[in-house]
Amino acid sequence: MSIIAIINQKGGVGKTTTAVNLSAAIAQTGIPTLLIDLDPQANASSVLGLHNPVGPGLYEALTGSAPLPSLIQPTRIPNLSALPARLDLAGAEVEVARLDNHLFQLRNTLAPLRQSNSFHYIFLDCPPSLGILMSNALAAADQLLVPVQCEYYALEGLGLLLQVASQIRDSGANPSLCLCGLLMTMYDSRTNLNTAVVRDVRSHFANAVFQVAIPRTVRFGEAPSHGLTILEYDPHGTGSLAYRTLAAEFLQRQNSK
Amino acid sequence: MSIIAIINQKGGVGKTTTAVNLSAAIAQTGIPTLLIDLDPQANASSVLGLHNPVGPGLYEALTGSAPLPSLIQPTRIPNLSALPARLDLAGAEVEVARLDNHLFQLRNTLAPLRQSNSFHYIFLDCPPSLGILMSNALAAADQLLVPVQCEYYALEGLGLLLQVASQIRDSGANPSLCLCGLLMTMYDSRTNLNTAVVRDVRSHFANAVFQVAIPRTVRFGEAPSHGLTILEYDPHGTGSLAYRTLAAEFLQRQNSK
Ligand SMILES: Nc1ncnc2c1ncn2[C@@H]1O[C@H](COP(=O)(O)OP(=O)(O)OP(=O)(O)O)[C@@H](O)[C@H]1O
Ligand SMILES: Nc1ncnc2c1ncn2[C@@H]1O[C@H](COP(=O)(O)OP(=O)(O)OP(=O)(O)O)[C@@H](O)[C@H]1O
Ligand SMILES: [Mg+2]
Ligand SMILES: [Mg+2]
Repeated sequence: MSIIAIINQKGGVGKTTTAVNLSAAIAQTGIPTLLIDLDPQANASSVLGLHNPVGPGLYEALTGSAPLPSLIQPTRIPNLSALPARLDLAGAEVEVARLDNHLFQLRNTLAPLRQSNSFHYIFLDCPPSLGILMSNALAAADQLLVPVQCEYYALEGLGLLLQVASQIRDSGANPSLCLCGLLMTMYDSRTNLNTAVVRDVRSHFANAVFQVAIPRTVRFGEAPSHGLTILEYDPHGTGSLAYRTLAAEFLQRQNSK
Repeated sequence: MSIIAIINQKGGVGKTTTAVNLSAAIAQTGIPTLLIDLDPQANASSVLGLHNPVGPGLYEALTGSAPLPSLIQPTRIPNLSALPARLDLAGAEVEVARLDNHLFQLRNTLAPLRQSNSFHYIFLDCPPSLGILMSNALAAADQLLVPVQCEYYALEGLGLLLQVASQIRDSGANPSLCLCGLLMTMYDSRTNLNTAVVRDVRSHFANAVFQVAIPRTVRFGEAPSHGLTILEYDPHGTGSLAYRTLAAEFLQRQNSK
C-alpha cells in the first residue's frame, strides 16, 4: 500500500486531471485504488459524480469527529473508490492550524487505511496552496507525484516545492517521503517555450521525470464538462493514451523499487 | 483611490498575468498605480524584478511589526510601484488565523495607503486559495476583478467565489464591495469549448463581463521567462493589444461609476 500526493502549489498545472485520470487508468488494470480529494474546490469529486456529499466529510475526519473509512464511496469506475471534498474543507485549515500537532492530522486520519490495506494505491489530489492542507499532505504521503506545466512560472515554483518536501523528510516528520516523479503536462511540441522547458527539466532532474509527457489537447477541457474522465470521453485519443502510458510507467517504477 | 482584488480560487486562470499587465497598461497612461503581491509564490514580484526582497515584507506588515508604506518599491515601469511577496507570506496565514480580528488584518494594514492617496489604483494579486489571505482580500478590496479561464472547472468555481463575496458584503464586513467585472482569459476561438463557455458566461452575467476577452497566445508564457510584461515583450502582438484594450475598458467603467 502506498499513498501518493499529486502536488504542486502552482495553480492550474494539471493536478486534478492527473489525479483523476491516473487513478482511473490504474483501477482499470484491476488494482484497487482510492482517490482522496483534498481540495475544497472539489473538482475531482465533481468529475467522479460525487458533488457535495451530505453528512460528515473529510473536515469531520480531520477534526476527529468522524472515522475516515466510513466516508469512502465507490465510483462508477470499477476498482476506484473516492473520498469526496466539500467546501467546508477550507475551514479545516484554520481549525487544524490551532491544534498542537497540526502537521500530522491527515497522517493520523489516514492511519486506519494503512492498517486495513484495502487499497493498493491511495492518491491525494492537493489544492494549489502553500498552506496547512499541503504540509499535511507532505507529512502523510509516502511519495510525491509533481505535475509540471511546461511554462516558466511552473518552473519557478518547482525548486521551492522540492525544498519544502526535503525539509519535511529531513526534519524527521516523514523520513520515508520520496519523489515518485515529475510529470510534464500540457505539452505542445509546436512551441519553443514548451520544448525548452521540457529540455531544462529533463536535464536537471534526469530520471526523476516520467518519460511520457501529457500533450495539450482541448479534449481535457471538454471531458469534465461532460462529467467524464478522459478515458471515458475520448478513449482512443492522445490524452487517454498518455495517461494509460503514465499508469504503465508508474506501475513499473513501483515494482522496481 | 480604489483597491481592486484580482481574485479567483481556481488555479492557473491568469490572475498574475492580468494583475501585472493591467496595472502596467494603466501606469503607462500616466496614472499612479500600485501592485501588491499577496501570493507567496511571488510570480508577480519576479516579473517586476523584485525577487526575494530582504528586510521586512508583507508578513511583518500583516502581523503588525512593520509599517506598510515603507515596503513599497518603484519598478522599472514609470508610475507603477509594487509591494513584493516573499515565501514567508505562507506562514502569515497561520499567524493571522490566530488573531481575534483576523478578517480585517489586511484592511487595517492598507489603511495608511487610503489616507495618503498617493496611488489612484491599487491591485492585489491573490493566491489560488480559499484561505485567510483570500478572505482578507475580500474584506480589504473595494472591487473584484475575476479572471475566468474559458474552461469547465473555472466555471464551476465562479458561483462559489461570488457567493463568498456576497457574504462578506452582506455581513457588513465590507458593505461597499462590488464586482468590477469578469474577464475571460486564455480564449482560443478555434475551440468549441472556449466559445461555449464564453457564451454561457456572457448570457449569465451580461454586462458584468468585460467586452474584451484575452486570447490564448504562447507569448504570455514566454514573456515571464524573460522577466518582462507582455507590453514590453511583444508590444504589437494580440496579447498586448488585449491588455491595453482592457485598461481602456477598465478606466471607462471607473469613470462612469
Ligand atoms: N493536457 C492538457 N491539455 C489541455 N488542457 C488541460 C490539460 N490538462 C488539464 N487541462 C485543463 O486545464 C485546466 C487546469 O487543469 P487542472 O484543473 O487539472 O489543474 P490543477 O492543477 O488541478 O488546478 P488547481 O491548481 O486549480 O487545482 C482544466 O480546465 C483542465 O481541463
Ligand atoms: N492568455 C494567455 N494565453 C496563454 N498563456 C497564458 C495566458 N495567460 C496566462 N498564461 C500562462 O498560463 C499560466 C497561468 O497563468 P497565471 O500564472 O497568470 O495564472 P494565475 O491564476 O495567476 O495562477 P495561480 O493560480 O498559480 O496564481 C502561466 O504560465 C502564464 O504564462
Ligand atoms: Mg485541482
Ligand atoms: Mg498567480
